Amino acid sequence: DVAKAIINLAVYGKSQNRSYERLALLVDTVGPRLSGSKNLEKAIQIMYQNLQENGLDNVHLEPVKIPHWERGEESAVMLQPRIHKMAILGLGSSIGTPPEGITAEVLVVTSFNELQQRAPEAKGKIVVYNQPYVTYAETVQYRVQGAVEAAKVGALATLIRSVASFSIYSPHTGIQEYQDGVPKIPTACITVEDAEMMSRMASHGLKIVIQLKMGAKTYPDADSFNTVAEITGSKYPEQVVLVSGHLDSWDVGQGALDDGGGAFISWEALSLIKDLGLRPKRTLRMVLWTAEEQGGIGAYQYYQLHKVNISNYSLVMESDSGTFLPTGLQFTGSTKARVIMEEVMKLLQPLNITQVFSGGEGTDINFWIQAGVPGASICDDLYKYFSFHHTNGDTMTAMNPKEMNVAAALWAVVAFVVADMEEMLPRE
Amino acid sequence: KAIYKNGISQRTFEEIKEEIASYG
Repeated sequence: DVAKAIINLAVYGKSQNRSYERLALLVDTVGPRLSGSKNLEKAIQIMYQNLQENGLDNVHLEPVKIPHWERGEESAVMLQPRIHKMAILGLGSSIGTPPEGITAEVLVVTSFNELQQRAPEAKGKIVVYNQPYVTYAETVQYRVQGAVEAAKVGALATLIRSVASFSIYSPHTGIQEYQDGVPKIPTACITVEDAEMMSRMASHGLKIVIQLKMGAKTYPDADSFNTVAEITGSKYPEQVVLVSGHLDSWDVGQGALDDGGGAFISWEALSLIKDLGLRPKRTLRMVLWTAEEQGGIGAYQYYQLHKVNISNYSLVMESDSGTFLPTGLQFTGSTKARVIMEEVMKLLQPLNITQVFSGGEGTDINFWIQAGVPGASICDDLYKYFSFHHTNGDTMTAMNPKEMNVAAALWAVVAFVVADMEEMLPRE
Repeated sequence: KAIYKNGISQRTFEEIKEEIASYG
């Protein structure tokens, strides 16, 4: 009854709360871990030491190159119709403003369509997007492409409503992308509250003027590492089940939820299995990715280096959407593999978490999934997750040790059983 | 070596089901 032993140890036994306490120690010590920052490299070195001290196998760092962008000093002040200092967060990879900033009238739009319809009005203006939140996957396009679309019609800068399910006046940062041949303009996220207020002001015909200052700057790529630790397989060591989370974060809060939780339940999964003296037939490999927030940069280089062994990967797992109380496992794979995973999840009956949903995914494992490797991720409270996501509220206070215990138990049972079954998961 | 490289399982689903149940 390996599954029960893992669950008891993780949720009721001496290992309960360990993932939370380990995470708190790291994020309290280091803080947030932006790609290219010293904080991130310090965190990697700390984790390298932690994993060696934990006695895991083949602990090593795989070198990669990652983007190095810094936020600098930034501010946005509404000058008309009244003075109002706005909370903003520059978006990742944005350029800065001139030292004196950009002072311009605002055009408020609620969609790309409206921007196109009112294109003549956008020239020489700061475009404010007040797009409604539908789902993160759907709404994030405004954050990612908002600057490019506005630049195409002559805007000077963009201020984009935070992509968030709930807001207490806290901006949500994130990556954005420029496009070759389109002028680069500064872009930042604003709070849901300010976006809605400006929308109301505009609908009453009020003229809105904002002064935007951003010291953002991009530097040459920096050196970093993906952090790897294993429990080497006893029978088929060349075959792999990959368990992962990412160690980098945005420069907000402590980077506890995104993705300290995912990284530390992945470590916890290996620790639990080791504590029980278990060794699966296949190798259990944990990877803590670097520079996920800039688009899976570390993970892509890992995939390029290791894809030659793709036929030996039975399952790739990433936890990167919260470690609140899981409601089930998200899975992508063949029908045959899915019914096997449904059997595996029955082992979590003691925790009453047995569902297998579709849509197993993760920025860092999607390369493998798109190439045909079965993939899994955790399904939990996404409304709560996106309330804290990429904000200064992403701290240990948003985390729950008991829920992390359950998430770690689920992660460990799934990883161990799939790694120990006689056959790999079948593919299409 | 019961590995699954060419897409053909060596085992029936019932066997796999029993194998998984043994972990519970």
